[in-house]
Amino acid sequence: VVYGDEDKDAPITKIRDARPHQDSPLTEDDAASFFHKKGFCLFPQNTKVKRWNEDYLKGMVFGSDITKVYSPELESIIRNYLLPEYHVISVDCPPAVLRRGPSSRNNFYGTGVHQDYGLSLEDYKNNLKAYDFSGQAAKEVQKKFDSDQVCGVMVINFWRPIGGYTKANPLRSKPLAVCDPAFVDNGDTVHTALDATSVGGLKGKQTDQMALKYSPQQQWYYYPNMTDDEVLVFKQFEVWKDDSMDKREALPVRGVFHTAFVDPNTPEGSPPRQSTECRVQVFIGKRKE
Amino acid sequence: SSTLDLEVNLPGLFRPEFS
Repeated sequence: VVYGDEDKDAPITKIRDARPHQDSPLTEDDAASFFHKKGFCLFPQNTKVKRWNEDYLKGMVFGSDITKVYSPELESIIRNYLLPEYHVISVDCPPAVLRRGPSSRNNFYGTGVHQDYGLSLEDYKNNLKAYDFSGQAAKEVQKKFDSDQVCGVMVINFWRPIGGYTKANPLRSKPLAVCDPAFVDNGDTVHTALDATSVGGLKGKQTDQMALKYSPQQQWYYYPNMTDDEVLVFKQFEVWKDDSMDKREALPVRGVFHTAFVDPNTPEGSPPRQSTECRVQVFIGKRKE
Repeated sequence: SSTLDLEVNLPGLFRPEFS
């Protein structure tokens, strides 16, 4: 498999414009309802974040707009719109965002279809261990998951352009394609790993994620022309205590496979994409009565 | 409004297996 921008041998895939499937103009309630059905949605949000801190350590020690502003904003979206039917036990927002594009620490794009955390809680913990310098992250997740009031855990990605994009001047370069997990067969997933040191992780560890075999039943979408006031929300991982944990082959695919791709409609000379990702871990309790 | 549906080469998708 070639991971690259010019992967002409990849299968030709239909990618649907998801905008006509949601209300226009976007509404929070309709976005939430789409998220329930598809595992992803375009959510309207005017963030008050001014500085997109990408230094996790600094953010943890000194705080940042991400800890002080973005984190409460995202928690409110999760509690009030994405998961209002559940008792949400905890929302763990990182103290920094993963930034992409010029002058960011990651001046490259996630080009290549993948899902980041695997299928089972073990997969997820493996991934955490690959980056965890404290050595405690996986244990803490297991401890939280095992607590009586918790029924499941989810990771939700908030993917947003930050290039000063407006309706008149929207994001045109390298949009994100997302795949509806309901149409992904477990048997078409490929369990993969990266040497953790190649992605800023720990020596001797491996990450844990998935690649995907092409199938004509898969349904791909994207949101053309995003602005700074829109955030693409997608589920990256989800397991429940009710799942049969012993067999990862038996788990349904719930995380959204995704990739950056070259949009043939991008005008020549469009500036490179500037965007952020914020991956939020949510421990979920019982359904509300 | 018109949709912007596409047909593109999605990078990194494994080709279907033929046997």
